[in-house]
Amino acid sequence: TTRTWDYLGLSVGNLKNLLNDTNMGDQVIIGFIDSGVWPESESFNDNGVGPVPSHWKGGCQSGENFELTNCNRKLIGAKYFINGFLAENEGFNSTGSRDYISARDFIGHGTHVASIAGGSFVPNVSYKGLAGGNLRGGAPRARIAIYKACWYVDQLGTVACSSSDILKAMDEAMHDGVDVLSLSLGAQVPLYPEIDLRDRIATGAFHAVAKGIIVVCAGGNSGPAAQTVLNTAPWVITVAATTLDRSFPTPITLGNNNVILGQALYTGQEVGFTSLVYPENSGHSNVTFSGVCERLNLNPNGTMRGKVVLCFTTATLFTAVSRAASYVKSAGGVGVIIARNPGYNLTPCRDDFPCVAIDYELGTDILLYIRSTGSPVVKIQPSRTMVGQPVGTKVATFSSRGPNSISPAILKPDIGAPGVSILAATSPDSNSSAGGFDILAGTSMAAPVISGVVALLKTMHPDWSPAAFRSAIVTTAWRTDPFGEQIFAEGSSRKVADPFDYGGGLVNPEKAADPGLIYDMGPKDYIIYLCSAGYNDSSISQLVGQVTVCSNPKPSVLDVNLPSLTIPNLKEEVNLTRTVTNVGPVNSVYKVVVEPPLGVQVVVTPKKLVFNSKTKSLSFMVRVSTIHKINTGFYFGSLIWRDSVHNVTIPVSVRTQILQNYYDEN
Amino acid sequence: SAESKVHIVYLGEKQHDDPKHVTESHHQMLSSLLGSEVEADDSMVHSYRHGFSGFAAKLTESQAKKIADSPDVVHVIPDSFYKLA
Repeated sequence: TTRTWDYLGLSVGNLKNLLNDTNMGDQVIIGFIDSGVWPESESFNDNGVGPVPSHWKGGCQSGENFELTNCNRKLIGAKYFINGFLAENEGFNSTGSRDYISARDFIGHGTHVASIAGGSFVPNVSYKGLAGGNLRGGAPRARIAIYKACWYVDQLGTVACSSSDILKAMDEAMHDGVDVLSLSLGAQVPLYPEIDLRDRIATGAFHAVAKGIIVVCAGGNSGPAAQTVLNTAPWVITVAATTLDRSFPTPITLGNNNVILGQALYTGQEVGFTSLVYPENSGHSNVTFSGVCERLNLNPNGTMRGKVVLCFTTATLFTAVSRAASYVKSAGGVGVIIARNPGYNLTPCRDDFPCVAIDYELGTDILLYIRSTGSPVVKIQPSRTMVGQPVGTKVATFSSRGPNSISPAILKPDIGAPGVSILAATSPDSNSSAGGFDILAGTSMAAPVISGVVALLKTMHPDWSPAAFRSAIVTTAWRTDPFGEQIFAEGSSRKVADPFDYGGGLVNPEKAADPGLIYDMGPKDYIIYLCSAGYNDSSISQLVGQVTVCSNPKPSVLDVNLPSLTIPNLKEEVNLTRTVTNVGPVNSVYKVVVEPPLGVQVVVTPKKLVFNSKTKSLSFMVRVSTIHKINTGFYFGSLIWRDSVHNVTIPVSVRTQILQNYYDEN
Repeated sequence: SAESKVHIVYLGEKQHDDPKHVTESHHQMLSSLLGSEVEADDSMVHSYRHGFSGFAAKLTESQAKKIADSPDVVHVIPDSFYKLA
C-alpha cells in the first residue's frame, strides 16, 4: 500500500481529490470476515480519528490475548466465531493451537486485508528495504470491525473457515451497522447457485445488500484458466487482481558480463561470482540429472554443492520456487535461478536464500552461456524497487477469470484492483513478517483495495445503493493503466486484458466519484435475476421475505440491469433493456456511442437521453445480432453514453452459438 | 447412533424484529425435531437472527432431511469450509 494509492490517483498531497473530499472515509465502517487482527499494529492506531460513528452498534469481545482495551476509535469492533469450526473439528485442541481463541490474528491475513482497506498512516515502512514508503489504507480514517471466522489448523498448516461461522459473522455485521463488508474468502469450483445455501457468502450477502451494505469479495486465485471466478452473485462486487507499476529487479551478472534483471524479494548479501550449473547429462556419463525445479532433489550428490543452480519449471505457483530453493540449499547450493512463466506471487525464500525468477527466454540465454563455457560463473545482487514506467500493469496470472460458470450472462469479475506484492500490516507471528509488515499477493489483497475505495465513495454518496457503487466503479474504470498503456492479462500467453479478466477494468476512484449515470439495481432487479435463473417462487419468496411470483414467461437474464452486456449464446437477434439513472447535473443530455464486438451488430434506441428535474431515470433498448456463421469465442466491445464530461462505458461481450448447448474440441 | 454433522437450516428473511423471538423460534423448531429442549441446546451451533433467519445445528442425515420438509425451511445444507483467497 506504499504505492497503491498514489498509483490509483488517491495521493494525500492532492488536496482536491476523493480522499480529502471525504475526510478519508471518516464515518464509514468496514467489516472484515477473516482470520482476525493484530490490534497493536500501527495500522490501527486511532491518532486523529474522531468519535465512533453514531450508527455503530457492535462491540469488542475479549478472549485469549485480546482485551476490550485492544479496541479503539479505529478498531471499533472485534468478535470471533468458532462454534461451527469446533463442531466440525472435535479433535481441535484449543489450548494447544497456536491460533488465539479470540479475535487476535495468528496467520496475519486478516490484519493484512484490514490495513489495505482502512489502515491508518504508518510512515517510512518497507519490507527489509523493499517497497518503501508511507503505508496506509484506501480510507485511512474509516473504522474497522473484525469478525474472525477463520482458524489456523496446526496439523494442516493452513486456515479453514466454517461456513456456519461465516454466516454468523455476516449476521452480526448486519446487526452492528457496518457499511461495507469485505470478504477475502472463496469456496471451491464447481460453484453452487447463488441462493443455494451451499454458497453461504452469496446467501448472507443477499440480505446484507438488501440492507444497503456493500459486499466486496475476492474473485479467487485459480486463474488463468477460464470460468474459475468465485463469488459470482450479481449482488456482490467481485474483484480481480492486477499488478502495480512496481517491480523488484534483481541483477544476475554472468561471467560474460551479460546482465539479466530477474524478479525476487531478495534482501540478503550479494552472491559474488560463483559457479553456475544447469543439471544435465553432458553426454559423457550415464548418470541421470534433472534441471526441472521440482526434481532437483534427484540429482547426484555434489552436483549443486557450492553452486548457483538454474532450473526450469512450468508451474507458476510460488511453491515451485520455494521447493527448488530448499532442494538446492539442502544439497549445499548457494542460490537458485528459476525460469518460469510469471506467477505474480513473489515472496522471499526462507532464510533469505537467493531465489530469483526469470522467464524462459532469459533462462535459455543463461543455459546457452552455461553450455558455451567450461566454467560458467554468475553473480546475484540484492533486489531493488522499481516504480513507474517502464513497469507495466497486468492482470495477475493467478487471478480467477470469467465467464461466470453459474450464469455466463452475468459478467464476473466486476473490477480489477492491485493485488500483487502489496505491503501491509501482518501478525508478528507470521513466519514472513518483517517488523509486523509483509508483502502478499492474491485477490485477497485486491478486494480490500476496492473496499477502501468504496468506503470513500460511500462517504460522498451515502444514499446510493450497493449496486450504484458497483456501477460507478465499473463504468468509469480504466481500460488501460493510469498512464494510458494497455493492460495485459497473464495467461498461457500474455494477451490484452478483456472483461473476463478484469470486468470493467482497473478501478479509477476519482472518476467513480462522479460517474454521471448509474445502472442501479434493487431487490426487484435481483428477483428478475433469480426468476430468470430458474429459482422457484417459494425459494425466492422466502429469500426476500415476501410472496413473489415470477412472471410467465420468465424474464430474460439479459435484462438484469447490470453495467455490462454479456450474451453467451447469440444466434437469432436479441433485444435487451437497460435503465440508467442520472446522478450528475440535473439537466444532462447523453448521446450513445457503440463500439460493437467483431461481427456483431448493436443498435441502441433511443440514441439520445435527456435528463431534467422531472426525468431522473431513462431506459433504452439494445438490439444485438450476429453475422458470424460459426460458433465463435467471445468478442468484446463497448456501449458508451457520453456527455461533455462523462463517458459512461459498459463492456459488451458476445459469443455466437449457431449450434447451442454444444461443446466442441475440434 | 448415526453421525451428526453441522447443518445450516436457512429460513430466509426474518419474520420478527425481536432477535430473541427469532432465536426462540429456532430452538422450538429444533426441540420439536429432536424431542427435547436439552437435545436442542446440545445440538444448536449458531442462531442467525439479525440479517436473516436460520440456524446451524448438529444433525444426522435423517434429521436434516426431516427438517428440510418443513414448509418454513428454504434449504438445509451441510456445513463446509471456505479458504482465504
